[in-house]
Amino acid sequence: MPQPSISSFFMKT
Amino acid sequence: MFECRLPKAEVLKKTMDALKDLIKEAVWDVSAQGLSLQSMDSSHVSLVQVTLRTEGFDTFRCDKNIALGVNMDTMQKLMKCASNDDNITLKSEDNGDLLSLIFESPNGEKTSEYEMKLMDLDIEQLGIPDQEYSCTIKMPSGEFQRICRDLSNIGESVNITVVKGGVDFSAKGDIGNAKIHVTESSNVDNEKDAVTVEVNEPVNLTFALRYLNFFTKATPLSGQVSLSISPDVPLVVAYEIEDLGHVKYFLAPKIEN
Repeated sequence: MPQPSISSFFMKT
Repeated sequence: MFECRLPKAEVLKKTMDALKDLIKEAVWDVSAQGLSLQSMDSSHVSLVQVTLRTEGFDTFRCDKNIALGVNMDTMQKLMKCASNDDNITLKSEDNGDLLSLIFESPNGEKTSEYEMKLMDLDIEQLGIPDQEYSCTIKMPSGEFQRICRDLSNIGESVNITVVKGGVDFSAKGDIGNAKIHVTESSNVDNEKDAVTVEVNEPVNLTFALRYLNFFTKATPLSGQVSLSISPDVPLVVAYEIEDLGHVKYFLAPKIEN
């Protein structure tokens, strides 16, 4: 199963 | 000028142990609120966030906000030079390139001072929103560590299914399958032994055990761990550090092919 990157879930500040 | 003092080095040693396998470099942000750190692991799969609040320190002085870029391996090595019972002082000038770590034995007869070179790091920061979760599980941290370790013998991933009153942790692999069911405690004398399961709606998600096993390096910090889970958002694995703050890890669920 593919593992999404954590950065795709949170906005950059 | 930044200077803070903790009565026991042990808590900071354990905090470094909880981080150093996951992240190689990080920035400690120092403000009047305390020390905080946020970093993704090198493959950007997980995120760790640490807060150590001012109120938990013996003394805390921060004249202006500063960012202390550190090599985690180096800082952990230096922290290991402190005895658990030593009190510890961290000190840095506003525009300095050194962090002083001063360890003082409880009887005051031995003082050790180490200086660590700071690094100029540009680390991407992410905004973590406050949100409600579908399920929150609280359980003994040692039990969660054991489950993650044991299921790693079977497969690479754990499927977590939360329903009212209990949680299933299951794994599948080439050698076979495993399922561990944890039931909510009905009556517990000691709070740290309790399992509580709050369910707004049942969830069923899959996570990489490799990262959960990294997260359980924080086990010595807290008797309890909390798992906050909602569909399609990162799992939060949180360890409270008594009277001082927390270490929180975030991991996105694996997605179906």
